[in-house]
Amino acid sequence: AVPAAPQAASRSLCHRHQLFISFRDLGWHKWIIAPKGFMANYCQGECPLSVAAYLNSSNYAFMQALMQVVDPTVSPAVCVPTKLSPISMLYQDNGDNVILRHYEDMVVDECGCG
Amino acid sequence: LALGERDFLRFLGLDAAPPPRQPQPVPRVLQKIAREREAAADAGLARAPCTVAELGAPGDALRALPDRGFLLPSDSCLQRLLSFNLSAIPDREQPTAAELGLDLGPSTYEELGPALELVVSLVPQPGLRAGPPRGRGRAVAEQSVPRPHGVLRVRLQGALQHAARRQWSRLGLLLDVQVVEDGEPGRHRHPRALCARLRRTLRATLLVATLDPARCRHPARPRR
Repeated sequence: AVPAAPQAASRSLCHRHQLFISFRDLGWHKWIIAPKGFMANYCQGECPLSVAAYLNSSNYAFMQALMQVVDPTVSPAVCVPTKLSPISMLYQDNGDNVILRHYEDMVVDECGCG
Repeated sequence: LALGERDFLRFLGLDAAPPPRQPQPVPRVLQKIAREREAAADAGLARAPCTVAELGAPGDALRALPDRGFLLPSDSCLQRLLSFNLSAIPDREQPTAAELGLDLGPSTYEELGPALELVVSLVPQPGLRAGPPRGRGRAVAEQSVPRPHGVLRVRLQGALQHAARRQWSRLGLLLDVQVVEDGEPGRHRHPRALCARLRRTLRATLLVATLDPARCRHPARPRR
């Protein structure tokens, strides 16, 4: 039987949290020319059986949550990125060269149970 | 986070933090590409993974290598040895495309024309202190420029591959600029003002696209 969908989104459930990484705050602005930082975001929250079927989850996340209910020693399903997007960074290397590098999967757009 | 700095630098492909020297000027072409990519990302437009679309080649990085060469005494309008440090490209990265950008300066009504003829030749293993190259090597690009202004782009994939095969640490190119008076090839003269300006202001940058197989296992095929 499929568990009932959660009535209201709880703050403790798996969801995307905003996280802006400022290169200036980290002192990395000395070699990173652009961007000034990026919205990295992160995933955090619980993936209980009652929501594992609804929260953008993989089928395996539901199975793992189910197994965890049966056997508490099984680790629970975890909150992970389900959609990521890239960024390009412009920076300077040790030889005064300027490099534009493309990094796939750097920004968390969506989270789900996995 | 301070502990993570070394890991982050390695992630960027750097062995150590660049020393706090004068920040390098960012070539306009890289600024433009970076702005366009940022705008596309903000608009949610998807990019082909592991492709440097701007050069139509596979890759995940685009380097602007500054010219470390020098002017050569010559009867031409301008002759310059262009020298680019290829050792800045780590061994693990494969060069996939190269484009030479020659900034011919702004255009004004007084300086429209005359036309130029540019020849770029490969110089085997140039050394900065070795003096001028002996003779001209294989021509890798020849181009007529009817209205010399702005940035001229010359594709140099063959020259880069040649240098990479021979594991040269530098790419040396001989740039020879001749003036074509009245658009008639062969009637080369030396309009002093234009040539003097070019000798003073010409800037060269080599854009190199590279692919790191560890980051890009299945690069998209370049479009024809």
